Formats: sequence, structure tokens, C-alpha cells
Amino acid sequence: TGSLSASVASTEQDELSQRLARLRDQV
Amino acid sequence: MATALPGLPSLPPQFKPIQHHLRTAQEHDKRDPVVAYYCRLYSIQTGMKIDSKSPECRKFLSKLMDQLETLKKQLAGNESVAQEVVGNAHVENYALKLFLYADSEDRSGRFHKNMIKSFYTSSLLLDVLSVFGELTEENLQHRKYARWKATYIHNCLKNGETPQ
Repeated sequence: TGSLSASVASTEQDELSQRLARLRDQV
Repeated sequence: MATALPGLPSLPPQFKPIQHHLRTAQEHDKRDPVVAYYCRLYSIQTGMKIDSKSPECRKFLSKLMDQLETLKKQLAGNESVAQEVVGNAHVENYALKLFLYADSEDRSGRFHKNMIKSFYTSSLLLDVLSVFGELTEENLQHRKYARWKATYIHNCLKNGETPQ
């Protein structure tokens, strides 16, 4: 369960990073 | 104590370092939306570095990102948002204008809340410039001086002393 929640957190973190990059036209 | 920021969940305690930048963003939503936009951009970038893993921080950052995306759409066509190099100049000019106003009041011996706030806000906006890259030595010095002056004059007025 611990590794599953860590994986979910990591995915959401990536999503935020991607949204930030899109916002700044860095993708 | 949680700080109420309209449209956002309660500020997680970890995000106290960006509290004043977010407040400055709100204060500039109507006055200067470009400044408001970059204050939020700085806040989200800094917030992600502080904590983007805990559920309360992720929730907060996600809502803040929603605000930023909406703001960018509203400001479509504004070259200070479309081109960050133009945005950099805009925020830097704004910060220095505040700094020069406060400095002029200081040198004229006019000490009041508005000049303290101008010194402090200019220091916050100089923080915001870090989204564009490393601060110049001049901006680092201005930031340090503005923050020190704001604290010093605030304390003098609070204690009924005349700043030197």
C-alpha cells in the first residue's frame, strides 16, 4: 500500500510539473 | 493560524514562506495582472520545491495552478505573459519603482506605513524575479536593503522611535 500511495503521489507530482512546463511553454 | 486566500484551500504551514507573495498576487489582480501572474508563478515553483508530495500541499498547488492557467488565458495577447523576457523587465521595473518611491520617502524623512509596505513589496517582487533566472548582484543588494529597511522602520514606528 505504501509503494502504491508513493506511486500515486509521484504521478500527481509529475502532472503538476507538466502543467507548469506547459504554462511556461517549455514543452 | 491558517491564512484565508480567496479561491484557495487553507495555506499549509509548509507554505508560510510564500504566503506574502500570494498576498501580493491578490493585491495586484486588478492593479497589475502581470505582476499578479508572476507572483503566483513564483509561489507555485517555490511551493513545489518545498513540498509537492503531501496531500494537503498537492491539493493547494493544484488549485493554485488552476488559478494560474485561468489567469494566463485571461492575459492571452499580453506580451509580458507570452514572452517571459518581457515579463522579467515588467516585474523588475515595477519592483524598482516601488523601491525608489520608498527610498525617496526615507531620504526625505517621511516614515509611514505605505513606504514600509513599498520597501517590503519591492523585496518580495525581487524574489519573484528568480523565476527568470539568477538575480543580478544589484537586485540582490536592493532586496537585502529593502527588507532590512522595511523591518527597521516598522520596528522604529512601533516603538515610537525616529528612524535614523
